[in-house]
Amino acid sequence: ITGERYRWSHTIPYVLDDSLEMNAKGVILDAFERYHLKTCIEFKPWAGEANYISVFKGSGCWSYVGNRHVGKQEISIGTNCDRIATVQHEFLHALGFWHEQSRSDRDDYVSIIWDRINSGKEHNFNTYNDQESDSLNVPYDYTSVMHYSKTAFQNGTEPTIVTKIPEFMDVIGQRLDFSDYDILKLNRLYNCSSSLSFMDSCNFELENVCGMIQSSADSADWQRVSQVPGGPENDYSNMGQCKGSGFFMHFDSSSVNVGATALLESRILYPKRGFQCLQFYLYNSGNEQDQLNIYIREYSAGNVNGTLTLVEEIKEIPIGSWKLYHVTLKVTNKFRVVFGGIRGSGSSSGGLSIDDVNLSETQCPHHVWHIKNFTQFIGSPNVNLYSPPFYSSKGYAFQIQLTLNNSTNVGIYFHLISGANDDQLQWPCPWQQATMTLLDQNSDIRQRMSNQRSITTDPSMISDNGNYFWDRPSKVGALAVFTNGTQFRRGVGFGTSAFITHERLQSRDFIKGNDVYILSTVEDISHLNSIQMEPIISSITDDLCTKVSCENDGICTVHNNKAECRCPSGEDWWYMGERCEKRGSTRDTIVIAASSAAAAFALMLIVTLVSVYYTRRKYRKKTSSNTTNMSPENQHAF
Amino acid sequence: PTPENFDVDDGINQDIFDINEDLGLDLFEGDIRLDGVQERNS
Repeated sequence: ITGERYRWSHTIPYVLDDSLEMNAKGVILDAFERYHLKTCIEFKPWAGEANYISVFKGSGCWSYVGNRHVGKQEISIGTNCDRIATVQHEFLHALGFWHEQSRSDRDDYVSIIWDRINSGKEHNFNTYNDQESDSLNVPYDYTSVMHYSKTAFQNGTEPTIVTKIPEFMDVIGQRLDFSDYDILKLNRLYNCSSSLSFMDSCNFELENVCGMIQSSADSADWQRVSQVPGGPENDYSNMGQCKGSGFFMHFDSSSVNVGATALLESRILYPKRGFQCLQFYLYNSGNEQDQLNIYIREYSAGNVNGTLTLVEEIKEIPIGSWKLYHVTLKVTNKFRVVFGGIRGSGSSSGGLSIDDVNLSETQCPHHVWHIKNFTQFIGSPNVNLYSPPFYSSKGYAFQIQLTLNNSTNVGIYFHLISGANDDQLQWPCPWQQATMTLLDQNSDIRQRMSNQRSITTDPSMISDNGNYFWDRPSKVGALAVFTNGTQFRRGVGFGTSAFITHERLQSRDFIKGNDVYILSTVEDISHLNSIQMEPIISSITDDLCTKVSCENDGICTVHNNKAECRCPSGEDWWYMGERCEKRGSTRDTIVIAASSAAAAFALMLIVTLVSVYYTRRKYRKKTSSNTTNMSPENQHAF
Repeated sequence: PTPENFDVDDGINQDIFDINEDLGLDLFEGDIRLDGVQERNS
């Protein structure tokens, strides 16, 4: 939308309303993380700023366009809107974005089939001229998260939007993640030059290897190569598709003695958040005894050469294939990441190779499900894949199921399964949010459009048979068997049959080198449940607060067994009084101060004038009495 | 028998506009609220 008045500052205050579903709250926070990674827009809890976004559960999914300067500006994330790309879409509206197909040059790229549009809905296909809307010199974007899908507002089954390039027919309306052009536009609109959480990405295509350096305190070096005789035959970024490119870093363990090390150090990095996730692909063509150590060289005022700290030892690296690794870091001072290749015992005809390194200040996924030779499963009837068993940080055992038996859609489901900690856990399982991500394996984390869905365990949810849905799997689950023959119980899967279409799955880099990665994180989000957080306090509060009503969005709290209103306030305004009924502002204070000063001045002026008047009157009387005794000559001389 | 899976999407990949249309909302361009009463573009 054209006009600076519609812009927000780079840091946008927000409130997650209590009306939101628990799953939606977690998804919104995940969407904020995507903004933090790819743009300079940051979201922070509202602390009284004049304008802020309030996300609530209204009817449907909607937003206003741009900053309306109304104080509390609403976004609705209603039922079925709790998907990360939907949240990204609605927030892009709030940041000032219209839909992609309403651009002034729309008709150059898509045809609107007017007679297939629901009667009365034609207005949804209006375009804006370049006085109302600015495409910021960015090309028309079929992949935008802001584009309608081909079926939008249709009256039958035929598409209402036909792309002029047929290959994009099923691309429009995809809600995976921000497209490259979405990011370009947003960053241009808000003059972004950096983001909160992105740190570095390196696919070793450039000879400067992203500023990485060879350490002098080791016995071997890493080399930038495009292939190694013992493997890999090509890099992971391009999979050897481009001749003359496709480089990676290789530590040749076959040419050094046992125990030899090669340290490759990243450029100096400056953390902002204090936690990082390092991701990279690793290939072993040496020996299973070879290992990769990940170190941090951290600099402080007292140690200018940095202190080298071992973070993780990666051992038993499988031979003959690229594999994705994640390493969690917690660094607060400036630092380097150090890749340390170590020659193990046993024969080696190759070594260790690394490619597609990404470092961001985000949380690493808790579990990685690596599905090899994926294409063999596509098109086979009755193929449902189950992940290995995983444990959440709270101790719940779970599995992820990928359903491939539908010809159009791929489904994904989360199952609780019987596990070793079940006796110590709370049942039905309360407020665990499972986030399942099909990884787009683009070499640059900023260009990935991964497909993600989250579900949350609601302990009060009842199944059709009357059981608690998220009760202990050994009680409500069905018997199942692992491939090693061990029996266990698996609860009913909870997820979606429409996770992604087969067509989309085979696009981008979801399948790369015939491998697919499903990343999963299961975390406790009960802290987002404001009612459940303080159940005792809230019940007392409820009792005492029933007799007290706070005005102007004030909140009733109990203090020393007495109900009190906590009144809202902003940077330059506040409410006060027992019921928050009075409004104050710095402007009022200025007005009072100015009025007082003016009144004091007026009073002083009156006193002065009165004094002068009486003094002069007295003086005149005196003068006139003197004049009667004076001669005219004297008067003149005077 | 207990079904193996519970599908939150009921088998349909509903887009934002489908969700809002099913709810009978007549928002501007499907999901945009405008200032004032009228949502639809005049």
